Amino acid sequence: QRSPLNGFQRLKATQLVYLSHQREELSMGVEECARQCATLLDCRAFHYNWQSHGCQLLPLTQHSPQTQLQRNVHYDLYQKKGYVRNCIMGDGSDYRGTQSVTEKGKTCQAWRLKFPHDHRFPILPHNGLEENYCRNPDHDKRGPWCYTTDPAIRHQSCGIKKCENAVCMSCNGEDYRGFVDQTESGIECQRWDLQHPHRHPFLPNKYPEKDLADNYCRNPDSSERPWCYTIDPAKEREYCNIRKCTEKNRHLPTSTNCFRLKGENYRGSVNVTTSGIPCQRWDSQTPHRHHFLPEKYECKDLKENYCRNPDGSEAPWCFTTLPNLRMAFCFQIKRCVDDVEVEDCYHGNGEEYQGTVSKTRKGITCQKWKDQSPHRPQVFPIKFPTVRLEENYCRNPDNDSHGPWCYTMDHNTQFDYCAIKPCAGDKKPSILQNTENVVFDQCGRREDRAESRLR
Amino acid sequence: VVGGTPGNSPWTVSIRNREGVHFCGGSLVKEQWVISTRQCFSSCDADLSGYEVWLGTLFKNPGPNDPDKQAIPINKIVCGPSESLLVMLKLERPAILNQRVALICLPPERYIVPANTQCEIAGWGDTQGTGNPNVLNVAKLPIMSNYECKILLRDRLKESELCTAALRISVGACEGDFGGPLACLTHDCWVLEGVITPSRVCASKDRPSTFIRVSLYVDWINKVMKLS
Repeated sequence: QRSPLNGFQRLKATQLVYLSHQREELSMGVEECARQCATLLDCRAFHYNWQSHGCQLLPLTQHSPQTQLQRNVHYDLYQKKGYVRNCIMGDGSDYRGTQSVTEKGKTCQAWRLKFPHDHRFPILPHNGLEENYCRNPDHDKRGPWCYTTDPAIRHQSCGIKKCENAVCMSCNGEDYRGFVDQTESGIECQRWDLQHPHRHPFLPNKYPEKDLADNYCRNPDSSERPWCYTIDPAKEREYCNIRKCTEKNRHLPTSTNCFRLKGENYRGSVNVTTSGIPCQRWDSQTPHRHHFLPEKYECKDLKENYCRNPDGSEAPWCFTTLPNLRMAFCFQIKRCVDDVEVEDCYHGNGEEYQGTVSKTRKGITCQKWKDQSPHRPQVFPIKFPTVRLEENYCRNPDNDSHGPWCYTMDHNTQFDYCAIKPCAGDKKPSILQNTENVVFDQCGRREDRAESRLR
Repeated sequence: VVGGTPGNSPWTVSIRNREGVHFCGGSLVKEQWVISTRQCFSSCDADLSGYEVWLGTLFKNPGPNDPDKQAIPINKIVCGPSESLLVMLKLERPAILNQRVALICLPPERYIVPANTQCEIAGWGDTQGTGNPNVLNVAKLPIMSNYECKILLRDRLKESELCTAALRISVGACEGDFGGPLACLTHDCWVLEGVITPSRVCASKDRPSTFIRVSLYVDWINKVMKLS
């Protein structure tokens, strides 16, 4: 059940641009393309064109001279792992990286030379003895090595780390981004972007921040540690063996009275859900059985029955003490205010505001009113000649009742209100005083079944 | 919804996380726009890829072959004015309107719903043993004036909120209904007058419920739809 793609690292929407003659594109499936590249000794990578289903085999990688990576939405670039990974699996005999210095800092001797050290390794198409790069042509247990340019030291190990030791994991390894691609029992992992042999919900596009790259071990579901689906049809998934970081974890700011983002660092003592249902203790399995055992999730601070977010849910939550309501959020905990400090004030709706504040309430810089990017404004100086739409200053040309605003320099935020507040003592008229008849010019309708038609 | 009955609310949508689990409600105000509440989302520029809005289904967990279900990915989140606690969600593609999926209209700007107007809330949230926990439940609630409500809540009420009357039995929104609509029938039209916000109690009797007053933010809602 192993996919030939398993031997490749994928770069999405990327094309490798190089000067030498471009190879032709042959129409075939992506796995067939990988199969062909895997068997050809001079194939190091391939482009796959998802629009034309074209396969282009490449004799070079991003580390080859005179190559450049370029964005191209139609192409994915697949490179053989040995050429792009900076750690080794097993004895590293498939290592094809470009390290050329030993662990003690000695420069490697080029493999084609017999001086200062004569040797018996011929340069063959399959052994990768290029330039003076570290290699392991004799399957040495210590991994890739080289002859050194120091006449006194014949050869030395390059000290390239094993992938399971190269990157360590903290907490439960949700942030593990290393290159281990096999489970603790040695089964190769299934690629996250494939649905065979095991169908699964963890599509890489759906979980962009989880980095479900290739077939590397990851922890997208807050399991105890990183894991993967395996290529063995009889074994759906298994944990991977990854070193735990011994150094102190990065200090992330915790909060007790409010929570930021999803509240994964909330450490307060609220212990009821939004509507006041008491929480179940994390160390208890009744009324709800669960796998969030405090001792297995040390970094998550699953103390008592406090609201916590050990699994990246939308907000702190807990299992409830009601048997028919398994979990509920603790939305009553306030979000920490993330608005920036205001620097000015406005009267009324701020339609007369002529100040120079030019950032939004979130601290994003405003776009100049006359500019066309990142957003193409529908409100611009020529259209509103009476309003001084200068520079990128906050203004209120449309008399927005929520105050001055601007287009922002953030691609994802078209416009936003500014870091300005209503001036003290400037009271807006109450809306509750004025309840005259209002005309409804649009309507929401639904088909209700008439009671007489029910029977 | 506590104290409701299985019902029809074609503008009420279910917001689902990446695992397909319902976590909040919302209201369809345009084919490509849903209104919900800020508390349901981690940030104003959260990456919501993988999150979806489900429309057209009455079931909390519809089967894979439910012909009425429309699952549409969320493309973008826009936060409302800070005190509003509203968010607008832009859908990746427009919803297809039909018997089960309909738009709800917005109130006129700064419109005050008269007291005693009949309204209803809808959601797939906790029922506390009432209604049917597997389907969309709807409950009727009459509007209470801010003046009366303020007295009952001992002054803890803003103009940007509106109230429904305290009833003798427990009726109201609960866990999982947050972000959903308070829809009121005015001039034969269903109007989105309120948005359900997280509250400290689910439907306690003899106590009014509060909602975000949508009419105060209609200008912002229209502006977002026009500019984005």
